[in-house]
Amino acid sequence: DSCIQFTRHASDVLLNLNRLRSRDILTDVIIVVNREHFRAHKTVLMACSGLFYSIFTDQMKCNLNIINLDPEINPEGFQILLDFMYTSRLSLRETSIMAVMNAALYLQMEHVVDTCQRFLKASEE
Amino acid sequence: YDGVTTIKEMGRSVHEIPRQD
Repeated sequence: DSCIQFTRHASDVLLNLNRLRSRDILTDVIIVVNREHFRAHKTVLMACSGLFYSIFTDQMKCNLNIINLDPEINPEGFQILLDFMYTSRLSLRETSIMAVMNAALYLQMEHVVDTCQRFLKASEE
Repeated sequence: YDGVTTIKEMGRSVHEIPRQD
């Protein structure tokens, strides 16, 4: 017996999901962050964020298709995290890293928070 | 897949969805 492992399958599928997002195909939720709107797929959001997982597994909330985030969350920080969810690449700039970390904490994306903290610490050193 | 020979395929695994139709 043998099997073939396609080593780039995860990135090929993720690229296709991002193409679907950019063409607004089968997106099923709008995330509102301080009046800015971001369309996305609930399944991708809940696969990446503890907060979205708890929202979309809650019988009372799973059919919501507009979600307003806490007004404290910065739209740019959220946008960077949304792009990360669909590309695995997290854009880190001096001017936005705190907004990204704050949004990641709120979205319960602990691994991103830890990585940002290590990046910050390393850049201070 | 214990005990099964795994052959790694580095090429594309699925079709690529175009940026637009």
